[in-house]
Amino acid sequence: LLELREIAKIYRSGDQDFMALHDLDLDIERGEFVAVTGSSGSGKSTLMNILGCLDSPSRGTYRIDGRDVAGLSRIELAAIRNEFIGFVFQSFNLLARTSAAENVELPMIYARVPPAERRRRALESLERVGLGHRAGHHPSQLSGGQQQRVAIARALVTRPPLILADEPTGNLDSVTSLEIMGLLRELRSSGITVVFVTHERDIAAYADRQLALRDGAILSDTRSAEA
Amino acid sequence: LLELREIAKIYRSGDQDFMALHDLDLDIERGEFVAVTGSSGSGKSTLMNILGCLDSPSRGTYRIDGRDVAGLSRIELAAIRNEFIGFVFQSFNLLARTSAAENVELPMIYARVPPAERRRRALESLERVGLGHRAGHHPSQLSGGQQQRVAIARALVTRPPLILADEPTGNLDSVTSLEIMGLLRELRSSGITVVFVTHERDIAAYADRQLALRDGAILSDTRSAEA
Ligand SMILES: Nc1ncnc2c1ncn2[C@@H]1O[C@H](COP(=O)(O)OP(=O)(O)OP(=O)(O)O)[C@@H](O)[C@H]1O
Ligand SMILES: Nc1ncnc2c1ncn2[C@@H]1O[C@H](COP(=O)(O)OP(=O)(O)OP(=O)(O)O)[C@@H](O)[C@H]1O
Ligand SMILES: [Mg+2]
Ligand SMILES: [Mg+2]
Repeated sequence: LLELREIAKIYRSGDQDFMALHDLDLDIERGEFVAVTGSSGSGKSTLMNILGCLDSPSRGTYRIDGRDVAGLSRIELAAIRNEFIGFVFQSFNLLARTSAAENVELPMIYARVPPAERRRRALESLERVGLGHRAGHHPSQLSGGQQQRVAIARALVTRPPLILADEPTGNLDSVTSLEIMGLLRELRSSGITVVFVTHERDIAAYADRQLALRDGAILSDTRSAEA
Repeated sequence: LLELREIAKIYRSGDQDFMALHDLDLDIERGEFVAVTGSSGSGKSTLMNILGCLDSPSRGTYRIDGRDVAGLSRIELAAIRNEFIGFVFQSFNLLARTSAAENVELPMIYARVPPAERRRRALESLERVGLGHRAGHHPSQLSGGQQQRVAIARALVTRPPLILADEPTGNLDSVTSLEIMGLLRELRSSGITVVFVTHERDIAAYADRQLALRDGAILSDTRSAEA
């Protein structure tokens, strides 16, 4: 489904070049449940941004379902993101001036879902992350972990074929984290592909494949036995 | 050092009142190293904001070193925050348009530290969190965990008597988290009081006292034996 070949990402700041990813080859099949681990600054978010078509590599090719994304226009990339990918950002990226429910409705507006159905599905998605009672609150009226869960609810609401979650449990207590991981695992049993970044070992253990990054390269790629 | 008596915090949104903290009594002595745990939405950040004089309780009294903060003017409260408290926010709150080093210099500007010394101490503080090589970067050029560490470096740079850290390791891998906790523990051996929120059990274990919150109240208050 997702194919990265010889991917490199170089950030240029003034006179210094920094190589955030280098010589990265990666294949992810449909329905896989992959954890990405690695120390702070090792390139995890950079990799996720490339997988999510939010950023383009400096070198190498990225194919989604056989299609090279380098050739696509900005409009085509936006369409891929809206129709195909649900993204949970490391810093949530919620709209500050709208409620939790309205934030969750956003991907459905692109998909031209009618208002009444949008509302119903947004509330349903919020309930699944334990926030049905907070639907009307704005982000500033929510705790850190609640904001994180609104971001998760938003990424899941259109049931996209690919979910990319960057540290989805970083602000959540253990019980809530396990509920979220259970929710992601449930989705995956309906054929959805899930790639998530985490720095917690017991959260990474939910995946059936673990990619460890170090200094912008894949250090190890381990498939676990049937759990 | 810190004394909370019958603290309550009520958020009013429209017709609904929500009690984020209720009937909270708490004493924290100088030099203590306290972990605050609890599920998402249980009131941890609300408690930290009251301890840090960033928010006032709806009911009850809060005394710092015997002094009731309710009676203080906004200027006096700002002085207490600048001279006495180092705060690491759950969402970092870095200035986007200035470099990491300039962000870390900020508390020293209030303290009227001369420019050359400010620069030197900012770089030193960044090195202690492993970011000496990122001093010139702006927050958007830093990974999530790097931004978190800049926020930590900023809170520590004036060696304030009280450090309040809300999820300081939420975006950090295990190795970096342990380095940060080691750093906090080191500070505390020089008499600094540290209160930190975490949802990770092995991070909470660094403290010699653990406060568990539930639904806005203290569920348990455990002191560990000499570790
Ligand atoms: N301005 C506000 N208006 C209404 N409710 C609020 C407001 N700010 C916070 N709350 C509510 O108060 C409760 C406690 O929030 P708080 O941020 O203290 O939780 P927390 O324990 O820090 O959670 P987390 O672990 O998710 O960061 C939450 O249920 C939240 O929805
Ligand atoms: N715009 C940029 N300019 C320069 N360097 C950058 C830029 N964005 C990221 N970097 C650098 O690229 C490296 C990788 O960043 P990335 O965000 O992918 O790390 P990460 O693995 O997600 O880390 P974390 O666990 O802390 O979130 C970091 O060292 C960071 O400083
Ligand atoms: Mg990251
Ligand atoms: Mg919080």
